[in-house]
Amino acid sequence: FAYFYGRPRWERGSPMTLTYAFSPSNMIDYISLSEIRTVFERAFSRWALVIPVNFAEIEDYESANIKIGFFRGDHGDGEPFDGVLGVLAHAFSPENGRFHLDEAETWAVDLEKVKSKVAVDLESVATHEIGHVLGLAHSSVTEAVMYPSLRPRSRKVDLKLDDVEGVQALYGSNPNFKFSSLLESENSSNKG
Amino acid sequence: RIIPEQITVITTDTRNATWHNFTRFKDAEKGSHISGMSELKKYFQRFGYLSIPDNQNGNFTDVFDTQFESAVMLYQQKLGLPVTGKLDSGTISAIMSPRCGVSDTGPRIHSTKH
Repeated sequence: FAYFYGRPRWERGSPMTLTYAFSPSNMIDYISLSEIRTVFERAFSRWALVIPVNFAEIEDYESANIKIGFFRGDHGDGEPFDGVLGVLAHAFSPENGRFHLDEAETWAVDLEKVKSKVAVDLESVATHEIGHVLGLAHSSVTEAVMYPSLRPRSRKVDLKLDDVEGVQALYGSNPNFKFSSLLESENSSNKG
Repeated sequence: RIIPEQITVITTDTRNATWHNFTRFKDAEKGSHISGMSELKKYFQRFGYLSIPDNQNGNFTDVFDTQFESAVMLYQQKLGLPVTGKLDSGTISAIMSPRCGVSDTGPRIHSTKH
């Protein structure tokens, strides 16, 4: 695992709650908002399971700690998106909170139902970008969620030991989290 | 009356068009001079492996020089690839894969809230 320069993290006291909101104007229309909400709720909960940080969705985009939206091309942050594939998304380090997805991608919440060869699993990308929002940079561990690339039609949502150790070094461990559960999960996925 | 089902197969390239052109640099190594390699150098610069050149216009050359070799090795190390310093097929394939826009090494997207 790795961190951004200066190892920034959110400073919000303990227990920490970070709010997130979806852009009222920059969303996609072929996946319902309720499905997108469900996907992000699951993605945030994976991180919340391992660190003492809670995530709560709020309506007010402007006041949210984490601002999520779908943008196309040059969208004003100096990091223009490039159309289908290439760059899929980006997020800013703490305590900025901007979380941008490339609107040009074929986003999917269920790869069984979406047949496009260029479909990108929204939950996998969401889980990865939340890692950036929390302060993790890219990892060299291929299996880790924080590895920088993701093939179309592939899914990588389970945090690996590398992800967990990295984020826990920033925020500490969730008292209810047990490493044994993670190892069991990794063993079963390896057998699969 | 049963109408035969029409099946339309749409094939779409699963890689970004710009990055797909990088296949032509496969097997390039230090000393190579391939037209358009400056675009690949821009990719490496974008993701934190190369700094903008010091020459007058700040443009990259098409030469696979020592600095670029170091960048390739750093990339291979960072992506968990065999460190060869050459643009072997595994490295080219990794470069063309869809990815996150956050820089791998530098504080390019590092920012604080204002």
